[in-house]
Amino acid sequence: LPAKFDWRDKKVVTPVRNQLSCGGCWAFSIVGGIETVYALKGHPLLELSVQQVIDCSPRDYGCNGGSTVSALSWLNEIKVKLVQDSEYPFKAETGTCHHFPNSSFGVSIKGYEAHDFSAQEEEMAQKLMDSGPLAVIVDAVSWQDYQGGIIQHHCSSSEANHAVLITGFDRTGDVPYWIVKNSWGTTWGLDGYVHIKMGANICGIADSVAAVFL
Amino acid sequence: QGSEEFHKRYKLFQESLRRHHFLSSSSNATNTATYGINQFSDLSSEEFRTIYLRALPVHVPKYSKPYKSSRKRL
Repeated sequence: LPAKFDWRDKKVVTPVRNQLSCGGCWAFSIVGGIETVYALKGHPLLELSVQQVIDCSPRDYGCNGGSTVSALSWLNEIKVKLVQDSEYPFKAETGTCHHFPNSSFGVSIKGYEAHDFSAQEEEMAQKLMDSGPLAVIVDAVSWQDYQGGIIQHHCSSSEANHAVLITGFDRTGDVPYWIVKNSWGTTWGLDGYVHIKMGANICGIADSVAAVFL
Repeated sequence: QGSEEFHKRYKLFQESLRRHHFLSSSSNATNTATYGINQFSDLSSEEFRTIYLRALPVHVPKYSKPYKSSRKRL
């Protein structure tokens, strides 16, 4: 593994978004991953519709919550074409699912995998480099007050409650850490990102890890 | 200012200052996280949890490295 790796350096990560008072973190994390993998395939970096996933994923609860894995399963089964964010913009509330003609532009996934990487964070870093950003579920209770630095304490590995997207890692300093994109706007944390210590399953970051294929 | 809502939010903000103090004091190592005022400082922990922490955890299989045969390794 390299000492440092970040998909942002390749200009394939969309800007941090703000979920406002909608509990749609699960949709933000997987759409962020799909956007990057789409760009890695040689396409332009586009912002895709999070609202489409919030409104349409049938086994989830829109702004009242959902699961990254069940949403990915639906995207994969139906080969749903995710339209651009500009076409189906975020409203911060659950709405009626809009359907688009088959001929209209959209990005669909070819597959996904979801695994528990606890005690295998080296392999998880390799997966990040091979497949693209990783959608993970963490315990983010203490993140309410986070301002910066590397989170090493004050969260649990058994109470997952928030979905985010890992875009990279940095092992150049004393404390190696994951670089994690959140969906609480750019004023939160480190320009919308948070650093989590690597190698100890802090906040349960390695317990539920999903990667998409396009 | 002066409204019931203002007093509620001000109290929650003061509670958040105590919480920041606890979170910051219990970690003495360098390179550790800092906690302080942000856009969530006038929310109670319960409100924060109810609004923002809505991901449903799922049990996924343990990752196992792809098998490489000894012939391939040779």
